[in-house]
Amino acid sequence: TTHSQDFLGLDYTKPTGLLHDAKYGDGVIIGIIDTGIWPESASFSDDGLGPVPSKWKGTCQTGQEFSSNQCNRKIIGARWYDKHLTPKDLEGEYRSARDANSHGTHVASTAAGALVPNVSFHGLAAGYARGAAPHARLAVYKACWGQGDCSEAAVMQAIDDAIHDGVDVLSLSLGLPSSEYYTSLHAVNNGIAVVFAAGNDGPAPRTVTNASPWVISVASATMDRAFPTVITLSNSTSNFVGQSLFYDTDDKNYNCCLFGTPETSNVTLAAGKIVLCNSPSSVSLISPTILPEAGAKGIIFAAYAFDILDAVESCGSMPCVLVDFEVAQQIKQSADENTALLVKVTAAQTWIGGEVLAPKISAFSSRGPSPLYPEFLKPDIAAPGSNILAAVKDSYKFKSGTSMACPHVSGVVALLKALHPDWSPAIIKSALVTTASNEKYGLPILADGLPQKIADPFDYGGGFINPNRLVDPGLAYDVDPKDYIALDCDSANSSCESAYKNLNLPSIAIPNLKQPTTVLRTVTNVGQADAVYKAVVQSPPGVQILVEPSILQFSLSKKKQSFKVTFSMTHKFQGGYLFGSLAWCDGGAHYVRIPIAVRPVHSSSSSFH
Amino acid sequence: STTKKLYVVYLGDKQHEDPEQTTASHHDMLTTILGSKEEAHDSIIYSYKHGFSGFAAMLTESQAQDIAGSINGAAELTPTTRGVDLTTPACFTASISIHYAASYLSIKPSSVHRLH
Repeated sequence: TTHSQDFLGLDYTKPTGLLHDAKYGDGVIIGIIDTGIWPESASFSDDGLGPVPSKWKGTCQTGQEFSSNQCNRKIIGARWYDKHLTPKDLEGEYRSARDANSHGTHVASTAAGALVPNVSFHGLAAGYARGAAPHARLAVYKACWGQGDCSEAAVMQAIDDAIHDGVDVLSLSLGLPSSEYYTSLHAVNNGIAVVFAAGNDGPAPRTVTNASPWVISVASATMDRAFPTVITLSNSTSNFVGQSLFYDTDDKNYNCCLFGTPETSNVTLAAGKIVLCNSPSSVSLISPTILPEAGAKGIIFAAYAFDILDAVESCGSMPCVLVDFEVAQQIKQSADENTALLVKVTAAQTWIGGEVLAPKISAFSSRGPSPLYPEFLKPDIAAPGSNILAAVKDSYKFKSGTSMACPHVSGVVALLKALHPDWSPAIIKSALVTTASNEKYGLPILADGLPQKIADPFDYGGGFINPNRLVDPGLAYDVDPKDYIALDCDSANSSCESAYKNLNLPSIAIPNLKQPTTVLRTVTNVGQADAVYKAVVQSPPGVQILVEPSILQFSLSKKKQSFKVTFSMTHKFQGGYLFGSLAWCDGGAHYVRIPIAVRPVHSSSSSFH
Repeated sequence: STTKKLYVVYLGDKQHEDPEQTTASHHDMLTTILGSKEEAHDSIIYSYKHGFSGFAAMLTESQAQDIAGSINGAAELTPTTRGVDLTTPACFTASISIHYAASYLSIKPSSVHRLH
């Protein structure tokens, strides 16, 4: 967070923009359902904050090493749920809201941490740490324990308590494939915006979780920050550059190299050497513990993405460097030619902006469509979730995951709530999706994975979150909560199909386009009363889209307008998803864009699907 | 089997404005199934009473089946329990259609979710 909030455009000192206009989120309560909190962290100082919002009806539950005076005007409430646990589950834990794991503290400080100067990880990523909504208040619900097990029963109790307590935003960085928190709808019905992490099972498709249509599902992205680490070979004048969190400034030469994977290397040969590893398919699987124990002096990983550098944080003062495959090959070639080759690794530096193409969707971020509900396009939005430096106990450490992306969005939602307290959770979600970015510097946003590609709506929904455009989205796709109840229908029934496809979401997904299909949507003018919008369609290849009417005229007395979108195939396609978009443009600042995903199906035979 | 595990019972919208009344209704329901107030009191772990109605309780499989039967008259069970042994592995749930459960009464084993 020493850079992520700036990367989002939340400039702390700028006298305009969402952060300033929303008074830094003051008065808004963010509920965090996680592993608890470390109350002494500087990120949870309440200096400069006014009284606890009068709507707060929660409590500060005392417990082991957590007294009631550890709540303050920042941490306004804390509850914990241990009734389902056995004594064994509680080993190494605090029977209180105190965070033994550190995940909850990291997440809470990312959403609503106070401004903390001089934060870094051994000098890396130095700056001011802060949450997206630094004056928002925190309500802590500890439902996850130990290594991060969150009992569904406890999470439901936390949701129920949060509804009672009067939170405005609920942030949940947890989940399970093929499992949804339906009870979160009750929170939404009470006006609470619910934000979920989309999961870390990417880059494979159909892995997105927490995909209920009433929640905001968050994908992870990188930001324009890198930690270049120079590798010098003794037989070469040229340097190679990788990335690491290596911070030892004593330049040392190491013997190079043993080759293999962390699992297959003959560890007995690793002593005293740098080990050059082909990383597993996901760098998250790297477990750099065996090789240091065997006496290895360092590890160079060939990796296809650098979006989980904290996976090698445990290397400590031993150099663990991620390089691309080309660099790895060149090092291997040099080592093959010179068995006495020495390697020098220089401490990592921090690069910010300009030199790094960003954002990119993180390789680990779960991808759509939802295996349970392909009728609803998920995830909804992307935010920074790779290599985030945030509070861990009394210190600051890197973590990566959609867990880290989720609280960035929760914080931004809190800012929006402060500015527009009357906006429904559906309008807030609509504003997030329709104003999101799809490009930077005129280049499309990319998605890390195998291979890297241009990102599509199943990677990032509407795109990368753009807080300053959120302030004034122009139009919004609102949803009457009763329409969610209508989804509770028999899928064989045609009225059910209608309820699914016409649910007024800021996206359109048609998982089986067999014949011309019409979808209904309604937009509400939340901007200037007299406005005229024109449809701008980007059709998926081979699919024709007709919008009727194609011009929407709003006035003081006509704030809502409905329109039809008809999809038909121009060619006989079979199988994969195709992507497009529909935008309503007023010729000025408003470009209200929603993503479209269509899967044309020519044959009804499932074998062709 | 007499082995107990944690089940989540979801009873939809709360029927009472007073949360204590909602909790009392959960105890009544469990007392009917388990046969005694004491056993109901000992079994119940969490009571959902503010935003919605339901509870989490330590139950045997047959007690869970009895609760499934008692709420089956009001609405269908969720796919997790519909026609499926309550001990069915989680992988089964992915292969069957799921309904939105906003107004859907259900009982299912409490699953363990992970941090992301």
